Amino acid sequence: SSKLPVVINTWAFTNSTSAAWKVLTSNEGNYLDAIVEGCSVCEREQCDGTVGYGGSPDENGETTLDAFIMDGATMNIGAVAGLREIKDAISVAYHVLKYTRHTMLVGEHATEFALMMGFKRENLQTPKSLAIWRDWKDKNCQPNFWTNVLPNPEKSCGPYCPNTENTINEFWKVDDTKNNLFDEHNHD
Amino acid sequence: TIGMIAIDAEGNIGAGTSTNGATHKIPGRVGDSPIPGAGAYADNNVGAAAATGDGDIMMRFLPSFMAVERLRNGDSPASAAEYAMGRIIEHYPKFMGAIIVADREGNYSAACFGIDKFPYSVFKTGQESTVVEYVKC
Repeated sequence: SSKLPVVINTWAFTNSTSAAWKVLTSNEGNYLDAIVEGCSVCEREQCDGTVGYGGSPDENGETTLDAFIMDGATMNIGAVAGLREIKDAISVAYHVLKYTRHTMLVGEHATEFALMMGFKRENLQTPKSLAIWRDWKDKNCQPNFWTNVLPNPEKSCGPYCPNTENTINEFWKVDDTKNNLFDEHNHD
Repeated sequence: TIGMIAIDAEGNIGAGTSTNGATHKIPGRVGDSPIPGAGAYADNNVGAAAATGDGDIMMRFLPSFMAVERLRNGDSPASAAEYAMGRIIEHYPKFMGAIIVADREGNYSAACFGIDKFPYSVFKTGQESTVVEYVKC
């Protein structure tokens, strides 16, 4: 097609697009290398705080990373989920694709795989992510993703336990009139 | 999250995602980004797609796989993107998410829901630099 090659990515992360295009058109690598380089730029630049280290802290204040790469020529896939203490998530995913017959590795074992492949163990927390987490704790852990637990998650931090009293009126319901927890600045 | 599609001059297609997920998630939670067919999908015979938004919802519908299958059935990228979003919205009218879709010829489009407009970045033959395009949600 005369319209090829092409690189497209979600959001206005233009440095990533340009980096991928450069790889794709300058014989620096193939189309998968282009994906890895493009997404790696976002990881290093911490695009909108939604990609890479130092963003989206969990309830414990830890940042974990997820990444995925798929080869449309072979249908081969490499993915990591809940990757801890490794900054280069998309590159680790590519190592899963290239050097294993698996599709996805998760959590601490994905970290062990990354270390074996030569990646460096690093703290993914930053002063900014720590501040985001502390602010959330100071606001009684609002908002959060719990429902039907005690104490009321719309008012209190955990630890929580299941609301097993089984009285429907006593269940803490998700308030559907409230906005979604996801928006332009908080998304997968 | 970033979701990306790259197609070379020979029509080889790659798709990928990278994310740190949802803020204040329960430890251990994983979104749609690393799930095949949810965050992204690619097939040289057809095209590719990549999604972004509320991963807890999106992973229940495999929108990227759905969009690629719609391409396989003859849909345009725009129609495939809208269909994939529509399947989610039927069940979750307060959902927030978006999807980019490209066919193997290099035609592309996007669809979104839950925000005013969705920006996506494109670098294609004939352009000097990356251009940010928008689709109204």
